[in-house]
Amino acid sequence: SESHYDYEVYHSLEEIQSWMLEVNRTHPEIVDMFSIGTSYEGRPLYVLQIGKRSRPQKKAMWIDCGVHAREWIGPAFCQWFVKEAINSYQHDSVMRRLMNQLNFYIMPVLNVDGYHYSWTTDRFWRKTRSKNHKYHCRGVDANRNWKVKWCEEGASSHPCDDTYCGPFPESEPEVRAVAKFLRKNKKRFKAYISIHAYAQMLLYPYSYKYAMIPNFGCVESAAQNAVTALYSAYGVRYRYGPASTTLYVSSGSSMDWAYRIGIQYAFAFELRDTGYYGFLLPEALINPTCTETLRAVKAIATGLLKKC
Amino acid sequence: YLYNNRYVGDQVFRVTPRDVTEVQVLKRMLGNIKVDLWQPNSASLIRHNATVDMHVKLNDTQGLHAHLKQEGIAYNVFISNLQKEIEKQTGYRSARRRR
Repeated sequence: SESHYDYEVYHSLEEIQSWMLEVNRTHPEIVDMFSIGTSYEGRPLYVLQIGKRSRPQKKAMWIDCGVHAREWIGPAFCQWFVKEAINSYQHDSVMRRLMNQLNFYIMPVLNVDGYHYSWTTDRFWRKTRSKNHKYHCRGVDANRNWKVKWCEEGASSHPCDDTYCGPFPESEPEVRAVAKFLRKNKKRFKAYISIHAYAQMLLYPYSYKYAMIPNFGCVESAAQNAVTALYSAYGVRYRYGPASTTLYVSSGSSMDWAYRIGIQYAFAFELRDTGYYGFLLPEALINPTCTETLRAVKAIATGLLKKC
Repeated sequence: YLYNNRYVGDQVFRVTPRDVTEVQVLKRMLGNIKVDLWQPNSASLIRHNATVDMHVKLNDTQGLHAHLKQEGIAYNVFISNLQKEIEKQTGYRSARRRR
């Protein structure tokens, strides 16, 4: 049951989906579970809407986890966020205000096929699991498959590469489903967050060029507040800034796509660590990593309710 | 064993190329052996003074050690046996499975 669910271990896709059904069943007043499509291998793409049911046109924040299969701390954080939101609604006034005024759309595992494959067969699988009939290699980098500067520098057009952009933009049903949902509801979405791992950074557009985004001041201060909040938990320092200068120039990612369709605050978190455990972050570090990241996400969400 | 013990002896190397020459040598090296780049995501993104972490299969580790030494490129191994780290990451899980 949900109360016995262990948020401090990694869970298989099946366990995560059962947990989502249970959370949806036990908290109907603030949770609504739905599917936005099916994956290449036919798995449902579940999303949890978290927030006090009230007027339909509430502002919204989207958080997706598990774009890259091997980055297990992502799905762990998405589950942690849902648990904290539900448990703290009664006694945390900040979370209660956020959930009264915002809807959070949490997608614990975007790349469901890849995640399952990383549990059962190859721990270091990164991509989706789509087949390319001309090559024996499978999978597309779901963060290089978005319709923005698609397949340019920093992505590969070779199906066997880990940064393969796919045969065409949104070729991956998982990416297409998320893009379709966000496009359909874009007026309500004020923030988009994608959770990744292995750099301890908070990145915002652009990835594909050195130019500054039009609302740079507001986004930069939101990022600064977020990493300050994150640091306050355990003193872990995150770098933050435009992805092109903070990390490297790469072709358009989901964050760039979200910004381009008009979502004013688009971020990509790169969670712990920076190269001690790499993708194998031990379960003992799930709690501190998720605790600090939750503070950062709450800081960004709180910023949405203020004027910048 | 998790993943049928397939990662026994695999290692993760960390190299920080000091200059453009070392970047080119490293890219050429990586063109000859199959590694799984942990960071950056692709060889084309390798820059000098930027960390490169790569997962190397057991059979290629000795060759890469020798090649890096021969080229005078400084490196270290931050995961010396990947299978052990995997067991440790989800040690709870396998224990859970045993339970």
